[in-house]
Amino acid sequence: PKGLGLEMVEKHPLQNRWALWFFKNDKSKTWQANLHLITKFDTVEDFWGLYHHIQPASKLTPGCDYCLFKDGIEPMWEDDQNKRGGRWLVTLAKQQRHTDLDHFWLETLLCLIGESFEQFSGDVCGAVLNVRAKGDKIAVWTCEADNRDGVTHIGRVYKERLGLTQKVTIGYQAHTDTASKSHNLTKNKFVV
Amino acid sequence: EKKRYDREFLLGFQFIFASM
Repeated sequence: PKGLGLEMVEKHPLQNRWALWFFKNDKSKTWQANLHLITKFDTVEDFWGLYHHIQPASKLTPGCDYCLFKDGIEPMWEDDQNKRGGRWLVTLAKQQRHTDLDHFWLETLLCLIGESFEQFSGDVCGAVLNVRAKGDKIAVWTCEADNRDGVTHIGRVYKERLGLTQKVTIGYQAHTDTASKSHNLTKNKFVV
Repeated sequence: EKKRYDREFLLGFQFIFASM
C-alpha cells in the first residue's frame, strides 16, 4: 500500500531456512578452510536481497563454488544427511557460462527455496555450483540415492525447469560412487 | 501447511525487494 514502509510489510516465509556457502580455492589451505558460510535466510525477500548482493555465477573466478543447503546440512559428502545420497549433475559446455549458467543457477535456487518437487522436496539437501575452466557444473543433491521414486521425480522436474530438451540427458550419481571412482568413470544410477 | 512457491511468484518479488 502507498505510504507503507517496506519494513512494515510481512515477509513471505520459506518452508526451510537455507545457508549459502562460498568456496574459494586456495591451495595453501585445506578444502574445509576454503569453504565459507556466507549467510542464512528463510524468507523470499531475504533471498532476493542476498541474490542481488553477491556476484552472479558467471562472474566467479574459476575454481570457486556456491553451495545452497538446508540449514544444518554441510555441503560435503561426509555430512550425515548427504552420505547415503547423490546428485543430479548438469555439466555445461564452456560457452554456456555466458549463455546459460546464471539462468540455470537461478532456476536451481528457485526450485529449492520454492519446494518445487512436491512430496519429494524433503529429499533435497542442497545444490552446488562449480565454476571451472574446463566447464561449469551444477548439481542438486538429495539425501537417499536408493529412493528411486523421489530421485527420479526430482530429476524430471529439475530437467523441465531448466528447459532442457528431450535430446539432453542428465545423470544421477551416488556420492559413494563419486568418492570411490575417478570423475570420468562415475556411473549414473539414474538418467532422465 | 507446507510453504511452496512457484517460480513466477518468487520472481515477482525480485526487484521490489532488490534494494532492501
